[in-house]
Amino acid sequence: MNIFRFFGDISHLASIFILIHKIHTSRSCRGISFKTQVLYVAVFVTRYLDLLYSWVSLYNFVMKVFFIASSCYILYLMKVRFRPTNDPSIDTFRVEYLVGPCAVLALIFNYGYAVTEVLWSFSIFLESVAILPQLFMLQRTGEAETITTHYLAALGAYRTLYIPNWIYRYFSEGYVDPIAVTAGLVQTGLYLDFFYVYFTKVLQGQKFELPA
Amino acid sequence: HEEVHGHDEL
Repeated sequence: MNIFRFFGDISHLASIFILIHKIHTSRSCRGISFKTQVLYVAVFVTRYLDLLYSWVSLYNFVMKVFFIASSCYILYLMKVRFRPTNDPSIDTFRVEYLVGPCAVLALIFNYGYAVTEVLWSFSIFLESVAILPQLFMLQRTGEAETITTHYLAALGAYRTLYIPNWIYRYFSEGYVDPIAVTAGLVQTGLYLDFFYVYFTKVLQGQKFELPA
Repeated sequence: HEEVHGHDEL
């Protein structure tokens, strides 16, 4: 564990709390892509199957359980509790274009032909693109509530912090995970446009609005 | 192998 990974994980936790807070206080999941949230459940469940057979640390265990539970809770909020505020008609990204290629990539690039290893790879690839339905929705509507942009910024910060974590681990432990690094770089790249608007507008006190 | 790719990251 190093500070980059630690604060990355904390940032990831924060993003989830921000999202849940947004839904509760506004009593609405407007502006949130249900598809992205479903993909995150798929990511966490397929990646954390090792909860059943391997022990890393208490920290690792608690975080994994939290990510699975909180992502399922968000689906419940969106589909049951605040269902009327969820508008599927603007959440139109075709998820099969993400899941299919990720499954193929996982079969080609993995660390061993075991079901759990292939699912692990799949989850890494899927996480890297899971935010796309959300960003697509943002693009379509052209604007976002400020709190939603804080959610995305915290998620983006989590991904960004994993990069110095890998650099640190390479030099301190000689540890490199090529699959995680490659997918992680792609994932972080997806946030660049968003970050630009976030830093130049939202953090200057303006509303998140994309140019028409 | 297990050592290097133990998947200790979240």
